[in-house]
Amino acid sequence: YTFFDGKPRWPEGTTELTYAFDPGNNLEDVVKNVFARAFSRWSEVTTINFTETTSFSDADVKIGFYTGNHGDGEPFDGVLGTLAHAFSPTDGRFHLDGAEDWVASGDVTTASLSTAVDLESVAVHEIGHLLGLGHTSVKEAIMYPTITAKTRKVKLMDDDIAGVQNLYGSNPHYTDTTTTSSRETSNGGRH
Amino acid sequence: RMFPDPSSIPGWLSSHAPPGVWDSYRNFTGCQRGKTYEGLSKIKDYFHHFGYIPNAPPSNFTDDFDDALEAAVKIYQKNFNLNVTGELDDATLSQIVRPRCGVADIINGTTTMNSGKSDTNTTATSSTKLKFHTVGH
Repeated sequence: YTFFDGKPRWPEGTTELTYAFDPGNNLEDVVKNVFARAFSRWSEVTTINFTETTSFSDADVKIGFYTGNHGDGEPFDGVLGTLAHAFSPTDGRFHLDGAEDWVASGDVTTASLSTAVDLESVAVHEIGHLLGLGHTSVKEAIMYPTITAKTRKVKLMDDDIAGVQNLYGSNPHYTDTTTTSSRETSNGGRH
Repeated sequence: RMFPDPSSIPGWLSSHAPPGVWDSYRNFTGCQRGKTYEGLSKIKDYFHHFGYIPNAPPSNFTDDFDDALEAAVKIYQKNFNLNVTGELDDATLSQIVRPRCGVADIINGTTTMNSGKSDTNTTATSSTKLKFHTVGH
């Protein structure tokens, strides 16, 4: 695992972060629930909990789907390519490419569309950045930079867990059940 | 586009999936150092964006397969556990065209991904994108 420059993290003593969705996206509950699940995967292993708030401007983590240039100097590029990006602590911006064919639930490996991307898989990865983790070369880890279309990869690996616990410590209720693979299911998909 | 589940994807859409934005990079398979290939500058843009070519030229990148590109390819191959050849071989291009996170891999010209040990505490130090992150706030 790696960290960002200077190892930025949320302030010492932080136990709860709020998140909100860009109201302009008008996301349905099924989509919001995906993010809730993704946040909980990190909360299970470390000391930070995430709570949804309706105040986008006041939220610690601001989630939005955008296309092309969207004001942060990092334009999205269309189908596949770059799927999402998130910023290091304590910025909190979490942007996803609105041009992707996002699948919110179900078995994405059965999707008939070759460009289908599992939303939760990408969300779990980006939350790692929001917490302060960089990319890793451990292919099975969540923080590995690439993910193929029609693939689901949501379980934190040892590398991910060790990284976030280095930053914030372990959830006292967390029991280490060695994770040998982060993929619940997968297939070759597009690539 | 957002689909609640795979079954909600319309059938007509499945047969009209557009190519990924990086799929054309496969055309550069087999390109070698010292030669010029039309459009190769786009690969350089890719490597620059993700931190593998730290310094961008004042004007656009050339289409030359130069030393900087070869060095970038080697670091990329190391980061992604590929054979380190410095060539745009099939395995490397297959990795490059995969969808990915927009956050950079390389910081200050130092590889941050492949520390050799999964439990090594490696601190990323900078990159084009991360620099943007830290300066921005």
